[in-house]
Amino acid sequence: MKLIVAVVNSDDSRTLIERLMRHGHSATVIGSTGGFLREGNTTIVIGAQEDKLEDILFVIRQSCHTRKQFINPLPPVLEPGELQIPSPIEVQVGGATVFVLSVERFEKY
Amino acid sequence: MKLIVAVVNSDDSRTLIERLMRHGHSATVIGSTGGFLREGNTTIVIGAQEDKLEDILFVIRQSCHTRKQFINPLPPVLEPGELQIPSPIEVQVGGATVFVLSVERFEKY
Amino acid sequence: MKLIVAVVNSDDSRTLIERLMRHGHSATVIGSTGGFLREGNTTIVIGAQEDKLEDILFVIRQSCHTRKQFINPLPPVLEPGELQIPSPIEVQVGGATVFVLSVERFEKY
Ligand SMILES: Nc1ncnc2c1ncn2[C@@H]1O[C@@H]2COP(=O)(O)O[C@H]3[C@@H](O)[C@H](n4cnc5c(N)ncnc54)O[C@@H]3COP(=O)(O)O[C@H]2[C@H]1O
Ligand SMILES: Nc1ncnc2c1ncn2[C@@H]1O[C@@H]2COP(=O)(O)O[C@H]3[C@@H](O)[C@H](n4cnc5c(N)ncnc54)O[C@@H]3COP(=O)(O)O[C@H]2[C@H]1O
Ligand SMILES: Nc1ncnc2c1ncn2[C@@H]1O[C@@H]2COP(=O)(O)O[C@H]3[C@@H](O)[C@H](n4cnc5c(N)ncnc54)O[C@@H]3COP(=O)(O)O[C@H]2[C@H]1O
Repeated sequence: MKLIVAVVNSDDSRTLIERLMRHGHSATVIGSTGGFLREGNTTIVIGAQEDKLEDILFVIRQSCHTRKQFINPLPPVLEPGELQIPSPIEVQVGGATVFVLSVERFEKY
Repeated sequence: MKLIVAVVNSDDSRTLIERLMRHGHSATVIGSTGGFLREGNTTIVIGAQEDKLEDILFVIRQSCHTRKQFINPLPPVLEPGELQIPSPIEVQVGGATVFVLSVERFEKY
Repeated sequence: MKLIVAVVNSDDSRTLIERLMRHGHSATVIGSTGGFLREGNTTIVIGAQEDKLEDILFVIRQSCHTRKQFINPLPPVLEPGELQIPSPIEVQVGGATVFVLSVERFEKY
């Protein structure tokens, strides 16, 4: 059993979940926030047998696409003596960041 | 140290948390949503020494019971040429889905 | 690749995130609730290469400090025959509870 933790762009999460369900997978959806942009995104937790992993990764890759965006990051907490020159920066958002963990024990009650 | 991730029905989570606390365990509660029914449920994260695992699983089993429910799943995103014939289906909900992960390092500051 | 799951006091989380970002780390922030005090706190998920782990733990330790607080815990669900004598108790809150998990596979799409 593997536990897949995927952080995806909220715009992509509905399509992703529907496709995962149609492929017969199970998933739990958690609202989250990006540390850098401070924008809402979605963390999806999927427990699956090892033989389903490739299909799940395929569905994630298919449903989540990366795109460029200009943003103004939060002004950081300045240490004494630090200077802050704010300017918009281009970051790559969307896409998916996926962690696969090994499950030692799985129970359903 | 183990990290237990349990997805439970929100109706059961209050009783479950109270029992876990009374047994001296620690837990963090995260609101979540089921991928299939799109209904709110609860994800509980419990870090515990290995010798506490059986008691935690016992408390989860005791507090979360499975029951049947009729639902209309979300109409899926249709691929070209696909037909959709909606009809209510009976699913089994409640209960608990539990993943036990191995913790490589634990720190408290 | 490691997955760091840190539960921290919400008052500390903003400073913590800013410092993590300034150090070039990535993080996802999830609102959560303590099982015992039932107060809001913050769960932070950080995926990082092994050589960044010490710096991340240093930033967490530096940003999250422990303090004492008097509270009235929730009246528990009483089993038949149990007596409840409520009195405020002093607990230690704040600080950080940190779990480091091993990531079997990491993907970015
Ligand atoms: N310290 C930093 N300095 C400069 N640029 C930074 C940065 N941290 C993030 N970025 C950039 O900003 C984008 C949004 O990051 P955010 O933290 O809001 O939102 C992130 C975060 O919620 C999550 N994420 C990505 N990598 C993660 C990791 N290693 N651990 C935990 N969450 C991660 O996925 C979302 C999208 O990440 P993605 O990599 O596609 O896109 C990131 C990345 O291109
Ligand atoms: N392997 C896993 N990984 C991550 N999270 C998991 C999981 N297995 C269960 N969960 C979580 O637990 C909730 C209850 O699952 P349960 O299996 O009892 O009850 C499920 C199951 O009987 C059924 N179901 C779930 N996915 C299905 C699918 N793709 N096709 C048909 N039925 C599905 O619908 C009920 C409600 O599912 P829902 O997704 O709303 O809510 C799920 C989901 O949030
Ligand atoms: N092993 C673990 N697994 C998962 N999450 C964990 C954890 N250890 C700590 N946490 C999370 O960190 C928060 C702060 O825990 P801390 O141990 O500093 O401070 C705790 C602790 O001093 C005390 N406490 C927790 N559970 C207790 C229990 N069953 N009996 C007596 N005191 C308890 O109350 C404070 C607040 O606890 P609360 O549950 O509201 O909030 C907890 C919980 O959300």
